[in-house]
Amino acid sequence: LPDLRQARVTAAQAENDVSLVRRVAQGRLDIVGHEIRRRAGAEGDGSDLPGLLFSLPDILSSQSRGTSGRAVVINEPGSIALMLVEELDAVVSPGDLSGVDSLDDGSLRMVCERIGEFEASLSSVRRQLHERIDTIQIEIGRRYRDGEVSVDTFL
Amino acid sequence: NASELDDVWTRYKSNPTQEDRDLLIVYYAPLVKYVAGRIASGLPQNVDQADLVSYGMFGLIDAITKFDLDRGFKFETYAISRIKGAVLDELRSIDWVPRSVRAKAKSVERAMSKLEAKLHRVPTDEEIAEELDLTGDQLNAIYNQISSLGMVALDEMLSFGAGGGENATLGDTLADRREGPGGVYERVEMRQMLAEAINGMGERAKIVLTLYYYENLTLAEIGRVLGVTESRVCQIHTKAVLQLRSKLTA
Ligand SMILES: Nc1nc2c(ncn2[C@@H]2O[C@@H]3COP(=O)(O)O[C@H]4[C@@H](O)[C@H](n5cnc6c(=O)[nH]c(N)nc65)O[C@@H]4COP(=O)(O)O[C@H]3[C@H]2O)c(=O)[nH]1
Ligand SMILES: Nc1nc2c(ncn2[C@@H]2O[C@@H]3COP(=O)(O)O[C@H]4[C@@H](O)[C@H](n5cnc6c(=O)[nH]c(N)nc65)O[C@@H]4COP(=O)(O)O[C@H]3[C@H]2O)c(=O)[nH]1
Repeated sequence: LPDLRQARVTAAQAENDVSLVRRVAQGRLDIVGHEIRRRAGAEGDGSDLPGLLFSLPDILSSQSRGTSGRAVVINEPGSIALMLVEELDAVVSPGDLSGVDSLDDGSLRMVCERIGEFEASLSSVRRQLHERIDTIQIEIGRRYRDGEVSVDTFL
Repeated sequence: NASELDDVWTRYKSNPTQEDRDLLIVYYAPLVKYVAGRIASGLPQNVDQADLVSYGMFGLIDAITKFDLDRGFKFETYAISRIKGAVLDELRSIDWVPRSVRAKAKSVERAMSKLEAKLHRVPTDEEIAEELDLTGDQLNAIYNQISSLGMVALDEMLSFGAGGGENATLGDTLADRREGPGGVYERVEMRQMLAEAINGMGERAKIVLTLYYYENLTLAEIGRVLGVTESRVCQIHTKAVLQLRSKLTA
C-alpha cells in the first residue's frame, strides 16, 4: 500500500501541475478568442486595454461547472508546472495578449492555434494522469472496503 | 519570448507605469482563472464565478506591485497565494454563509462538546438529536443544509487562520501538499493535532476523513468503500468536520 500511495502522490503532483498550466493556457486562449469574436462583431467595442481588463472576469470564468467530488486544494506550483509555464510563455508573449487588438487577423489566428494546440496536449496528458490516478484510487478504496487496510494503521 | 517577459518586469520594477502594469495583469490574469475555478468547485452552484475572478484580480494586482524580482521566488507561486487570499478574504467579508446555517452549525457543535464532556466519547446522532430536541431526520436535514453549501463552507468552519496572510483551510492542512518556504512547522503541528482528534472519532467518521483528505478519494469512491450513497458520505463528512471543530475549540 505505501508503494501504491507513493505512485498516486507522484501522479497527483504531476496532475496538479499540469492542471494549473492547462487553466492558464485556457485563460489565454479565451482572451484571444474574445478578441476574435469582437472583430466579428460579437462582443462590445472594448477594443483597448482598459476595455479588455474590464471584461476579464467574464472572459475568464467558465459558466459550465461540475465538481469532481474530490478534496480540492490550491498548492504551490511544482517543478513540472514551472517548466510547462516556460513552454507556454514561449508560445504567447505579453505583447500578444495585451496588444491583441493590434495584431492583424492572420497573426491573431496563428496565436490562437498555437495556444489551442498547447492546451490540447496538456488536456490529453491530464486525462491520462486522471486515468492512472483513478485506477490506483479504486484499488486503494477496494483494499479499505475488503478490510485489507484499516484506517487505524494509516493514522 | 521569455526575455520579452523579463524585459517588461525589469522595466516595470525600475519605473512603474500603468501601461506596463496592465500588460502584466492581462498576461497573468489566467492564474486567477485557475484559483477561482478551484475555489468555485467547493462553493454552491449559485455563486457567480465572474465575481470570484474579480475578487482574485485584486490579489493579482497586489502581487504584481509587491513582487520583488530579486527574492528568487517564482512570480506564479507568489501570485497564486495572494489571489487565493484575496478571494477567500472577500468571501468572508461578504459573509456568504447564511446566518441561519451558521447558527445551526454552532448549536450542533455545542451539543457535541457538551455530550462528549459528559460521555467521554464521541456522541451518536441519536444523542445529539435528543440533546437539541430534534428528530433524527431534522438533524440530518441540518447536515444536508450545511453540505449543500459546499466544501469551502466546511473548510471555513475549520479554518486555521493563525498563520496570518495565508489562511490555511482544513483541506490545505490535511491533504498532501508540498510545504512552502514558510509555515512548515505550524502545519506539521496542526496535522498532528488533527490526526489525534481524528483518532478519537467514530469509525465511519474516521474512514471518511482519512479517505477524503489523506487518500484524496472522491465522495463517490468513499461511498463505494462504505457501501452507502454519496449523499450519506456528505452527511458523515459534515458531521465529522463539526465534531473536529468542537474537539479542537474545546
Ligand atoms: N467536473 C469536471 N469536469 C471535467 C474536468 N476536466 C474535464 N472535465 C470534463 O471532461 C470534458 C473533456 O475535457 P478535456 O478533454 O480536458 O477538454 C476540454 C478542454 O480541452 C477545453 N476547455 C475546458 N474548459 C475550458 C476553458 O475554460 N477555456 C478553454 N479555452 N478551453 C476549455 O474544452 C474541452 C471540453 O470541455 P468541456 O465541454 O467542459 O468537457 C470536459 C468536461 O465535461 C474537471 O476538472 N472537472
Ligand atoms: N484524479 C482525477 N483528478 C481530477 C479529475 N477531474 C478533475 N481532477 C482534478 O481535481 C480538481 C478539481 O476538479 P473539480 O472539482 O471538477 O473542479 C474543476 C471544475 O469545476 C473546473 N474545470 C476544470 N476543467 C474543466 C473542464 O474541462 N470542464 C468543466 N466543465 N469544468 C472544468 O475547474 C475546477 C478546477 O479544475 P483543476 O484546477 O483542473 O483541478 C481539478 C483537477 O486537478 C479526475 O477525473 N481524476
